Amino acid sequence: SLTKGAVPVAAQHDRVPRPVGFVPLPPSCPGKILHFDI
Amino acid sequence: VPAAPPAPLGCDDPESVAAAEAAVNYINGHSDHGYKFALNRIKDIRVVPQGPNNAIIFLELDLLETKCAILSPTPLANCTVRSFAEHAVEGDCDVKLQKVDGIISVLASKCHSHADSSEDVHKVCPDCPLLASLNNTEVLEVVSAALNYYNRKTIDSYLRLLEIGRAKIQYHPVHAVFAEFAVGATNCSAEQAKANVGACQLLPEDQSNFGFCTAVMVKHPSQDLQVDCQLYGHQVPAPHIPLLSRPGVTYAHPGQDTS
Repeated sequence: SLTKGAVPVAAQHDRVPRPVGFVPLPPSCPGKILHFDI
Repeated sequence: VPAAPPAPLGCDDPESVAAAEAAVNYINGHSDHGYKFALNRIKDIRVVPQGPNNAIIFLELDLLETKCAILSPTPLANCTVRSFAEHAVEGDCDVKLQKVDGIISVLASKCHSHADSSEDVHKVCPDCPLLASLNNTEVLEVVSAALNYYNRKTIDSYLRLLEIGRAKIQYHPVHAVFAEFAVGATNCSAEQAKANVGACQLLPEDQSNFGFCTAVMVKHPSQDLQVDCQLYGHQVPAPHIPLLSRPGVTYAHPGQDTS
């Protein structure tokens, strides 16, 4: 019978680390408003 | 390893702005009603590669109406965008373009324009006059009175109405009607028109001379009418492909006097 193996806590931190200084890109659309928003 | 697909274009990237400018020039160049529109915002852009140096671009644009009539020779860059308090009109456009070897061309364009809501305008400016329907009786009366008044005073060509561009009615602190309308010069002088106005026809396209008038009629407490018309002089006529459908607007047939 299959039992769900408990993932050792330490391993959870083995995921690919984000590079230092990673900044998610701002959404590229919609663009900036040039006059005013209606 | 296959080359990674190019990063998706951002809406403010120079390439997107160039495509949007091409689209706005196309829209203004292929309309002969109303006013020129200026870019307010690139809402979305999608690029579909078609092969080396060949891509289809889909743009979603927010435009804003300017104060320049569509037939005005004023460059778009010099056209002031109508402010919020003047009851702005927005254009929503979907445009399909193609870019081949760096050259952008418009394949198709569909636009819809709509005025800002009265509530929004009054939030910013409680007493600002609001846009009126262009077949409002008061508006038609003011346009007719203004054009007749101008034709009686002018020593130049007799002018006929092409279309009413916009009109607003104010009730406080005075009751006033503001109207803007496009006109065309006819083959009559004002004197000849007095004798037989039915014979006065708009000049043929190769001699056309369009213009634009603004009129203000204060109706209360005392009646006062001010009219100002500017003729553009002869220019190459715009192609007749009206694109910006203008909701709730009726256009007088060229040369038809308002009555």
